[in-house]
Amino acid sequence: NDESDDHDEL
Amino acid sequence: MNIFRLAGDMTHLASVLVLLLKIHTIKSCAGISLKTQELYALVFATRYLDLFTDYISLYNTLMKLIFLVSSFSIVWYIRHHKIVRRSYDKDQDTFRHYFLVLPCFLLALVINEKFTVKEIMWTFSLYLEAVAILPQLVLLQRTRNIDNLTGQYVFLLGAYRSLYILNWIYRYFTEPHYVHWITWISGLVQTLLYADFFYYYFQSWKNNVKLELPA
Repeated sequence: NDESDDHDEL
Repeated sequence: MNIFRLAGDMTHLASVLVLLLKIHTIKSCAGISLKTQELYALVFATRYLDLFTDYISLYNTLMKLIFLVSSFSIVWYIRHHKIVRRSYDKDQDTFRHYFLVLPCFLLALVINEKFTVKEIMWTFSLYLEAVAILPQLVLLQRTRNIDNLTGQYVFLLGAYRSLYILNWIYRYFTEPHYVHWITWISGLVQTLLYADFFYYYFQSWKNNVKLELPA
């Protein structure tokens, strides 16, 4: 799932 | 975005603003470890490489800019400001923080989610953030007398990490795909480093005595 590579947390 | 993460980001922002306020108003950085501030500047510089490439949200971009500008300006103040630099106690702030950078980088090369430059730098920033507070905690142990603003600064940093752990627990239960062991373990290690400081902070607050850490 591509969710893992874009780190949406600061 | 959930309430724990928003509260965590706001607490983190408050910790940086408390520090900037302290340095800017009383023109002093007594009790503050420059080494920890340099490590934080490096953490943000290596974590926010995607600042201009991946747009996530206005909030995300804005906060990244604030953290970058504030962390680098704190380092600038302590190193170059003609008045503030005089209050920097370099004889006490002796933690060899460069010894933290290399192991974190090597660990990031070995344990990461994806072997790409961006991912390795991001993982490096996670590991480095976990240990970045060490020079500051060592300095607090040495100087013993902790002034209120410095105590509040470290307290807010610990609170931000604790709120982030609640955020991860919340996301784990609400987002099926959300599994980031590396983030969780390094975040947990970082929060545990604050545990003993928290203990003494609450003791001093409860007994209404000046915060002192045991030598």
